[in-house]
Amino acid sequence: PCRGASGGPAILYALLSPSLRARPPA
Amino acid sequence: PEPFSGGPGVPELILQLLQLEPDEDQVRARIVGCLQEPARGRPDQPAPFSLLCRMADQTFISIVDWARRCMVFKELEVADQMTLLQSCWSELLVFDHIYRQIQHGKESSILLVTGQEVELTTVATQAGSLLHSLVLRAQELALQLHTLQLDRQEFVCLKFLILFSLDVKFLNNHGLVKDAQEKANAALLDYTLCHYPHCGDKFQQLLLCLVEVRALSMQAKEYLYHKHLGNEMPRNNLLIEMLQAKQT
Repeated sequence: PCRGASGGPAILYALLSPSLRARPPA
Repeated sequence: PEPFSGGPGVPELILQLLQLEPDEDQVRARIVGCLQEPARGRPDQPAPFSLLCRMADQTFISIVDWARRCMVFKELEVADQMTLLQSCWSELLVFDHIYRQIQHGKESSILLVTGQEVELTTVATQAGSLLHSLVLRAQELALQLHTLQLDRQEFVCLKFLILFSLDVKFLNNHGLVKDAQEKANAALLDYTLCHYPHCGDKFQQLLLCLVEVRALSMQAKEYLYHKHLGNEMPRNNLLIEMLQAKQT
């Protein structure tokens, strides 16, 4: 499964990553 | 509600945390809106358990939003932020639920983040024994904290302590996190001594309650895993993703 940069959950990474914050998950 | 209860004897850290507290009405409105949105692949009338899962997901998203605005946390690199949240996400959710029950102030029912009130008799008959026992254990802890007269200032400080409770050896930025832990502990001790001098061990009692929050969160994770193994969790569930992520 897709994971965040540090091996963590992808959705959490999307919520925290400055470059992805503009697109929060539904 | 006492949104910004400052005044003498409230440490600066706690005053800042009070300012960062999300508005409960706005959180409720956002989550209710999310739950009402139709989505592809979901039935028009989702099962109550599926709704509860999405409610928990959305509550966690609000918690992440709070953490992102928190001092110290917002200074950390994303890798450390993820490590911290991966270690305490279930405790923050449990503590959020418990504080809502303290404010709700009823032993016979629980208040959901959406504002809905659910009678414990309904939980007993419809939720299954595992979830029922979890709810009852949370009610006991809420009662214990109510008896201890947990106030909003202590709540925000404890929440901050939960966020930074991980041993710094698992983080890249040891110094910043260690400093946050020490400042939050000192602020809570100062605040309790100043505002509850008749209750000399309130600080220790509150920290003991965090041990129970952790135990309860472990039980909640076991419950989630049990539902996951039984294929009862909705797809793309954030909490299951958190559960399966590599733990420190």
